[in-house]
Amino acid sequence: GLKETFCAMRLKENIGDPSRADIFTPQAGRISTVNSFNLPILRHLRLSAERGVLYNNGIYTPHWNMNAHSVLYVLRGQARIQVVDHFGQAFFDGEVRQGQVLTVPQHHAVVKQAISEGFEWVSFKTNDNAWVSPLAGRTSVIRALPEAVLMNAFQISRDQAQKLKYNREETFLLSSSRSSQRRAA
Amino acid sequence: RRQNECQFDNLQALEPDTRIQAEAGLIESWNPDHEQFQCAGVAVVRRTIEPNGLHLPSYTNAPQLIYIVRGRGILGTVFPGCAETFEESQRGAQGRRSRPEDRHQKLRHFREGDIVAIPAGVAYWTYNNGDQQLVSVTLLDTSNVENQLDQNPRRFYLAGNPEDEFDPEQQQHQQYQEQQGRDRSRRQRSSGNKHNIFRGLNTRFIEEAFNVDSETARRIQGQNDNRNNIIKVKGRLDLVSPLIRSSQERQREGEREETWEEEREREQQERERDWRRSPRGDYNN
Repeated sequence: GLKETFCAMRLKENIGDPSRADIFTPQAGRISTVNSFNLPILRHLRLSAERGVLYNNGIYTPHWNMNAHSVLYVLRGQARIQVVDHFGQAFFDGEVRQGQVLTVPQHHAVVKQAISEGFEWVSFKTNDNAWVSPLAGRTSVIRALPEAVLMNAFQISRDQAQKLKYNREETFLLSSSRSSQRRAA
Repeated sequence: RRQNECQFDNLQALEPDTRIQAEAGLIESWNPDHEQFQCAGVAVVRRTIEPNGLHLPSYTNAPQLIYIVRGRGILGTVFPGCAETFEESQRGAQGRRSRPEDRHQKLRHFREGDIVAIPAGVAYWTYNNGDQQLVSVTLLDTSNVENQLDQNPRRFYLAGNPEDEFDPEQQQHQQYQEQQGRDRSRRQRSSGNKHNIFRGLNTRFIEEAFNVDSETARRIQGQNDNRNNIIKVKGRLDLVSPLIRSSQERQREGEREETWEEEREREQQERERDWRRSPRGDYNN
């Protein structure tokens, strides 16, 4: 069965092509993912990858990797990245630039903002079907919580809780503080 | 699991080592560094939630099995990408499109004797909606393949200003504090080691990510919040939930509130009645 299983197996998948993006926001950036669904050999390797592009001042909203570590290699540009541990402390808060590698451990919250020339990266993930859990946006944990839980947990009003849940839809967004520098997609 | 971690001479029955008193409950944990737990690759926590207490949303680095020792409550889990299927109907004028009052992911009611399974990295919260203490024992399988970090149990809180239930230094602090007879809340503020995960992010990032004002962002970060891991809910937790809703409706009709057993019995009777009504002995579409 080796011949049938491995010999003719597809070994490559292009994730650099912008038209192949899985998540895309014209103003802020995109992500393409390769996992065991679109490249089955990754099931054996138990690995996957994502290729991301953030335009200038674009923010990839806070999220955590549920079932994998993420080892990020900077392809181009610079970004400010914060990684938060279970103590609620930023155990990485700094800038990364082209050629550098940053490891984001499983379950640790991370946020990225592109600076100056935008930011491009590739992340290697230690699970063939890596899941991300967003903290903000349409599919976020905050959106899925009842308003009453948010009100009590954060000591906020119902109006504030509603804004918290519904004010933001996107995974990628452009920083409002410097929106004049918006780039075309 | 490495075999040499299981080479010890005798076994002991262990009492909890760490005790965290919160606004509406108590968290007791066994030192995960104990050789027995290292051997088994697990950590154990006992949690007591007072009536109307809410254990703040959190997730862990390992899968959990929770056994409900006493009481009842509501469990809310958050699976990324799943729909918010518990939805309050719109209250706007007829024909006018307005946002639903609230919608969130499925809630589950649990009671004494239940085993609850929570996957690694899945955020959840629990609420004691009963009239007695809710006591549960949780096992975290830190050696599970789903945990790619080390074997140290970690809980990531999404709200509040909680203490670390697995921190061995916590116990030392606690003992020291008891010896010194100092106010515990003072130590909490002064230690400043444990916060929710939003606290580690720049406040501006939170404002941008949620499109909220700076005051809301600071509250999300749990600044000046000393209620700890389990908080007392103001009034009652107003949730979109079939059981709670029907209970409220019955209250509106002037009936007394049912006990858990009465509620279950009534539901069973309603199911049997529906069954009998159906001509084919099945539910109608």
